[in-house]
Amino acid sequence: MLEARLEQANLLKKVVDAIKDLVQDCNFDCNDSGIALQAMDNSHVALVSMMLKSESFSPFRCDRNIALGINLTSLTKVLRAAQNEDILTLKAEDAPDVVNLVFESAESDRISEYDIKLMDIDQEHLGIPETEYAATISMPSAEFQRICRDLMALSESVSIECSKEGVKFACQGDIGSGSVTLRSHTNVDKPEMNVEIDLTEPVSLTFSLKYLVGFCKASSLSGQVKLCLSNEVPLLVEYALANNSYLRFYLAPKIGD
Amino acid sequence: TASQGSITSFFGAP
Repeated sequence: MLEARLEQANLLKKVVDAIKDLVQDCNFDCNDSGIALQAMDNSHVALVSMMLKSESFSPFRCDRNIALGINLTSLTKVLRAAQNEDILTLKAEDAPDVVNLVFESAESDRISEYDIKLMDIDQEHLGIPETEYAATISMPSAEFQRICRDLMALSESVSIECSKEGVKFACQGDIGSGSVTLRSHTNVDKPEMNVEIDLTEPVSLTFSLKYLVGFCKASSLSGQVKLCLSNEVPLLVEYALANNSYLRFYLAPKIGD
Repeated sequence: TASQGSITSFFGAP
């Protein structure tokens, strides 16, 4: 059986909120290392990969592999009933029909309990190759969100060019063009404001801004976001969570520009 | 203009 207790419902609420517009029905794969999710969007352009390590829960117990097929719209409805600060416990039997969610208020004696019916989801699981990326950029997640939103006002796509000079986000649209260039930057007092660019070779790729703006819904999960790029491979956008847990998005580049 | 690539053409079956 599965029993996983989160100190704050907020974490799951934010994760689900960040991915629910991209993917609808997903398997939450539970085993003794934690709870994982991998799903592609309907058009097979983007892929979400979430890992909530067992260390992110206290306690965490999962004796055998259990796949919880959950509709994220349903999960959102139930999670809306949880206060951000509630303790959240997920429970399921070994061959479950439902997943049970319990929300406990730390301040009052209120206990809420919900069951969500599970779905049988036949999901294609993709192998993501280990990649030595040519460029890795760590930057404030709010900054990345702002750049994507600003450029989307002008264009559907953004080119991300990483060179010794820095990283340049550029777009061209009907009304004109725009670009934002960032250089490495260290803020001793506020390390969350750091921009770190690790480059082994110059990279230039073009991506759909609609997807990037969607990924940025995860910005509240982490002060920093990591962008990993190599020519002609999908972009990795990673939001690191506590205890080595993470929420990752992969986005296929536009080709033949 | 550029065409949108697909994730499945980069990431295959494990």
